[in-house]
Amino acid sequence: MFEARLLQGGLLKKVLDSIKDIITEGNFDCSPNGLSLQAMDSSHVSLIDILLESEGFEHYRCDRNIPMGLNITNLVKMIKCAGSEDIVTIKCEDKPDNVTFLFESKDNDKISDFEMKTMTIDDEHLLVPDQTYTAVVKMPSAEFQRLCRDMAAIGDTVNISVTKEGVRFSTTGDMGTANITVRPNPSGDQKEEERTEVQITEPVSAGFALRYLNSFTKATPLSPTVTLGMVPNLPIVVEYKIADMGHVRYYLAPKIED
Amino acid sequence: VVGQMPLSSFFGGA
Repeated sequence: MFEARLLQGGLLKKVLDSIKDIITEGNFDCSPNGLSLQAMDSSHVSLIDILLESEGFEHYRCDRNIPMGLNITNLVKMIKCAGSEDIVTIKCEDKPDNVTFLFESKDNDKISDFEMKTMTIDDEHLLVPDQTYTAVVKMPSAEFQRLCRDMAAIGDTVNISVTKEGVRFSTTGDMGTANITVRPNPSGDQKEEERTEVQITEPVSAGFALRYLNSFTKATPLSPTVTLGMVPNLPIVVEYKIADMGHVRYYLAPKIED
Repeated sequence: VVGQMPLSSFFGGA
């Protein structure tokens, strides 16, 4: 059986907000290490990779690997019924036909339980290699969100160029062009999460669909910083770390020109 | 033509 108790139930809402615009269903994999999800959008150009480590839960029990196929739209409806301060417990059997969600109010004066049907999802599981990125950019997540939103007002594709001087975001649309350069500022008085840091072995440049990047920024409430990892001609990774718990990562294929 | 390759062309299947 699987049983996991999460003190910050609000975290689950934030995690679902970060994926609900991209996928409609997914297999949550319950394993002794934690709860994970890998799922692609319907056009198979972007991938979501979530890990919630077992240590991040107040109580965690998982005897064997259990795939829990869930409809994300329905899951959002159920988790919405939890208060943002509620303690959430997720429970299911080894071969679950349904999953139980238990919500306890912080003061323990209200207890709700919801049972949701599982579904069999035949998805393609990809092996994402542990790779060394040619360029890694760490920046405030709110800044990245703002930047993607601004760029999307002008064009559909953003070109991201990373040099040691900084990161240049450029787009072109019917009305004109936009360029925003974010420079690394590690020597300032900013707190760590307000800094922009760039680490590169060589300059990298590639174009990406803003529609997807904008969806990824729905994860902003999960972390004060976001990390972008790029390798020439490979998908970009956009990572939001969840404190003491794991991460939400997105991979997006670069645009190609024939 | 500008397009995107599916992710499976970059990452192998499990």
